[in-house]
Amino acid sequence: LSLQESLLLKSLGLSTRPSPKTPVPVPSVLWRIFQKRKTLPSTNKDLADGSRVEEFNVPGNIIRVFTDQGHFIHNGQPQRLLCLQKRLYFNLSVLEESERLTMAQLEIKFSQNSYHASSQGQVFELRLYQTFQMSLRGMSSHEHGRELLVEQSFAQLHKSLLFNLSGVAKGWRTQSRNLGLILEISVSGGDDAAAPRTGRLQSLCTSIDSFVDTSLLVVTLSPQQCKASRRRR
Amino acid sequence: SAHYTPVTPSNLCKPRRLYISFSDVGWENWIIAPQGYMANYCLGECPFPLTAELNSTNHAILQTMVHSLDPEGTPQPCCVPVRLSPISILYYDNNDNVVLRHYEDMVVDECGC
Repeated sequence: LSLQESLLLKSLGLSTRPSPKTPVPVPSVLWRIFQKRKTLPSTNKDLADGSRVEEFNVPGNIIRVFTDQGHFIHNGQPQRLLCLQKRLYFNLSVLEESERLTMAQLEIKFSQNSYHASSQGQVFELRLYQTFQMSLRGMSSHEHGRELLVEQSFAQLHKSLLFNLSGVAKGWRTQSRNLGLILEISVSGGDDAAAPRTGRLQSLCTSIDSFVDTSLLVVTLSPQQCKASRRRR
Repeated sequence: SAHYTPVTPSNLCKPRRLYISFSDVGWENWIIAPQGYMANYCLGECPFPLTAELNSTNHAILQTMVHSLDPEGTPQPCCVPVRLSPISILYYDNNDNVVLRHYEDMVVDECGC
């Protein structure tokens, strides 16, 4: 890097020139916010509070969307009513120490608003577990190393589901404590429902096949980039 | 007695156009948007007497007066940004995450002495 470039990058809060490997599509939420700010008249820009993200009503001047680096968990034969089990992992180590995390929102996306005839009215259950110290004393099964964060039922009508994980994400800033989450989506069968035959289960899980991916939107406030209160003339 | 040299208006202190192109500095593969922006800069004279549109401080008025009396000893006041506005940049970081970052004071809107 030339000296000028490294100084310019430093003024932009970057230590090196980023080199993306497999750029992902730009999340529409970021594109919308970017376009809205770009079209603000300069007088409004001056008045707008650059240290607050009004779209989420939280302090912040950096918004990142982290791609999920987790993987699907396959347990051979489908378990009782389970349609999907996936490990989620978001690497928050890119956050600078001086940045204050003010919001973290998990988005679970499906490829379309799904009104599958086969699953019309079908209710699913979603569980999110936080995993922690997996095998301190050689525990082989990681079942014991998880804590239920969210449990809710839903009828798969919407394109995405949003969950506020601000508290959990703050803990992930310490990389050793960031062991990700486990997402489970199962057919809501209630306690007394007998496990459907495998074929039937697979047809009930069809609409969950429209599951696309998960991402984590994180808002942070970097004090360096806050406007020094400058006395107006 | 102060000597007074009329200044053509075009070289008075004001914003000058400066377009920063990110592709010119080879940043086009990690900056998603904008591809560049008008940063502008301040350039021009702060002559005696300072007129209102030159956005001058009281000290600048004083300095131009002294400069008019002793041009060799005291320079003219500087022409500097007095109103700036922010920009937001959308880019990929090293982990392929998409980042929208807000930067204060990146565009010169007004200059003053």
